[in-house]
Amino acid sequence: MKLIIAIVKDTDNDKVSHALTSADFRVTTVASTGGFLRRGQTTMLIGVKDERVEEALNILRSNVTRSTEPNVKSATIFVIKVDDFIQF
Amino acid sequence: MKLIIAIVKDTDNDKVSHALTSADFRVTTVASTGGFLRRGQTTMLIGVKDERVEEALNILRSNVTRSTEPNVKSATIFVIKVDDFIQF
Amino acid sequence: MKLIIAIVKDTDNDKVSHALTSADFRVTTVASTGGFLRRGQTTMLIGVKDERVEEALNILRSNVTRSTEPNVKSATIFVIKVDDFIQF
Ligand SMILES: Nc1ncnc2c1ncn2[C@@H]1O[C@@H]2COP(=O)(O)O[C@H]3[C@@H](O)[C@H](n4cnc5c(N)ncnc54)O[C@@H]3COP(=O)(O)O[C@H]2[C@H]1O
Ligand SMILES: Nc1ncnc2c1ncn2[C@@H]1O[C@@H]2COP(=O)(O)O[C@H]3[C@@H](O)[C@H](n4cnc5c(N)ncnc54)O[C@@H]3COP(=O)(O)O[C@H]2[C@H]1O
Ligand SMILES: Nc1ncnc2c1ncn2[C@@H]1O[C@@H]2COP(=O)(O)O[C@H]3[C@@H](O)[C@H](n4cnc5c(N)ncnc54)O[C@@H]3COP(=O)(O)O[C@H]2[C@H]1O
Repeated sequence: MKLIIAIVKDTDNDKVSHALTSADFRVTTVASTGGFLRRGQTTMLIGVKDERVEEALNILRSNVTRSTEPNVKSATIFVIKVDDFIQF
Repeated sequence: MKLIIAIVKDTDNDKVSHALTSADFRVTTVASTGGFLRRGQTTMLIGVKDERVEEALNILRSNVTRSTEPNVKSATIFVIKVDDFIQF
Repeated sequence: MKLIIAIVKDTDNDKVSHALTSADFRVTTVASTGGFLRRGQTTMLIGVKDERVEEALNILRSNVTRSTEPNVKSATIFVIKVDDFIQF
């Protein structure tokens, strides 16, 4: 299991969440703010099986809005190893 | 040190936080939203010594409200290894 | 790449974010709450190259307000290994 932490524009939140859940991914969203430009964003927590990481990244890639500003990307993503995943 | 990331219903936040801090755990809470049902939740960050992870999970397990909906769990939990823990 | 998760007082957010971005670090901030005293805080996500972790920690150390209460620290920090960092 890996935890994908994806930082996207808040205006992309609905489209990206919908695309991920439609492909049977699970998503938790947290409101966040960029440290430099101070704009509203969404930080998504997406726990995925190791073999589905690439698929989740591709869904992110094709559902975020292309950035129009130089140097400002559409998504910033950290992939972190999960030692244990538990639900009850 | 492990970081427990626990996603619980927002209505369980007070009871679970209180149970954890009463047992000498430290907790930070973040408001979050489910990607599918879009309900309010709390995402808890709980940094614990390796040997107390099980104890923290048991406190979570016995303080979340049983879910009444099929397939909807009471808590979703990621346990992640922490390379370094620092306070100043 | 490491992900620094730093929990600071919300009143320190602006100064710390500014100090980090002025030193060419990238920062994402999330509003959070302490589980025990229930005060407003900021949880910062700071993805940094391995060789700049110490520098980021020093900037945090010298920009948080000294705590005046016994046992209450100015910053609580987790450093976590990042398997993969992607932007698009
Ligand atoms: N210290 C600095 N000096 C000069 N320019 C700077 C800078 N910090 C940020 N920028 C520029 O401003 C854009 C927005 O940054 P912001 O911090 O508001 O919003 C950022 C931040 O919230 C997050 N982010 C990016 N890299 C990150 C990292 N390594 N750790 C944590 N968050 C990161 O993703 C958002 C978009 O980042 P992106 O790189 O596409 O775009 C960045 C970058 O082009
Ligand atoms: N691997 C993971 N990574 C990140 N966050 C995770 C996660 N697994 C669960 N969560 C979080 O926990 C909440 C409860 O998930 P649960 O699986 O119990 O209960 C879920 C599940 O029964 C169902 N569900 C969620 N996503 C689905 C999907 N893509 N397709 C079908 N059913 C879905 O709806 C319930 C509520 O989902 P919702 O997204 O609103 O809220 C989710 C989500 O915020
Ligand atoms: N291992 C960890 N995992 C996750 N988050 C962590 C953490 N250690 C610290 N934090 C976060 O940092 C804040 C400051 O913690 P500190 O240890 O300096 O200062 C703490 C500590 O002196 C005391 N405290 C916290 N929990 C306690 C407990 N269970 N029993 C006794 N004292 C506690 O109250 C102060 C404020 O605590 P509060 O919870 O409001 O706010 C905490 C919490 O949000």
